[in-house]
Amino acid sequence: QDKQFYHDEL
Amino acid sequence: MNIFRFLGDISHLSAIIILLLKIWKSRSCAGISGKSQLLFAIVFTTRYLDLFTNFISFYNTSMKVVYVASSYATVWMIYSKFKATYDGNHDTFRVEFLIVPTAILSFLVNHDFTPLEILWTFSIYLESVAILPQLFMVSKTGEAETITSHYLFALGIYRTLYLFNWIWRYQFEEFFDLIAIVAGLVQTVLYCDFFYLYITKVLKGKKLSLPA
Repeated sequence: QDKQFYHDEL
Repeated sequence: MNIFRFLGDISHLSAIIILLLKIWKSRSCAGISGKSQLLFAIVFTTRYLDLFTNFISFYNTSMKVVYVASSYATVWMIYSKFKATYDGNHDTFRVEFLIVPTAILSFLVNHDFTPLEILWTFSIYLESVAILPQLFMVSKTGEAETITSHYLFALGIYRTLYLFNWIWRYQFEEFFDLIAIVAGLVQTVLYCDFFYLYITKVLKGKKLSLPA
């Protein structure tokens, strides 16, 4: 998945 | 993960725990804005809808569960369990002036026009102004309990630390999310006045009192 849309932050 | 983001999460978690304990132990939510806590519950709900569909790490999932559960527990204590101690007369900020503009903006400025992404964007924008009812209430009552000012300080520092996290991630991961950064800047700026009072007063053992 595109990193941008991959919200890995809380 | 980097130290700034980790410290930011710890600061955020401690703010949430401080507030929960303050209300539960003192069995009172005097001086606490129920509206801000409602907004935080909305922020976590709209941001963590991917809780079950998008596993990132045990840490990420467990923190999300704790944030959502504790924000609902706080709202429940304010509006139900200890509602007799809720100071509604001073908690008068018009939250519709926060929800409507942020909702519209999330439709106009986002990374991807999909329901999940728009809700995530809305939660980011809303979080940046969610503390306003609480700060407004403190300015209206002219003071805040010391424990409440510790809560506000921890909450304000969390997003300030996230700003450093984004600098770090831009530097070392070429990652940056302009929406989160701009909203985080706005959020941190809103605390500046409080930070000044906290550092000049509360840390000197005085009570936090705003020039009414």
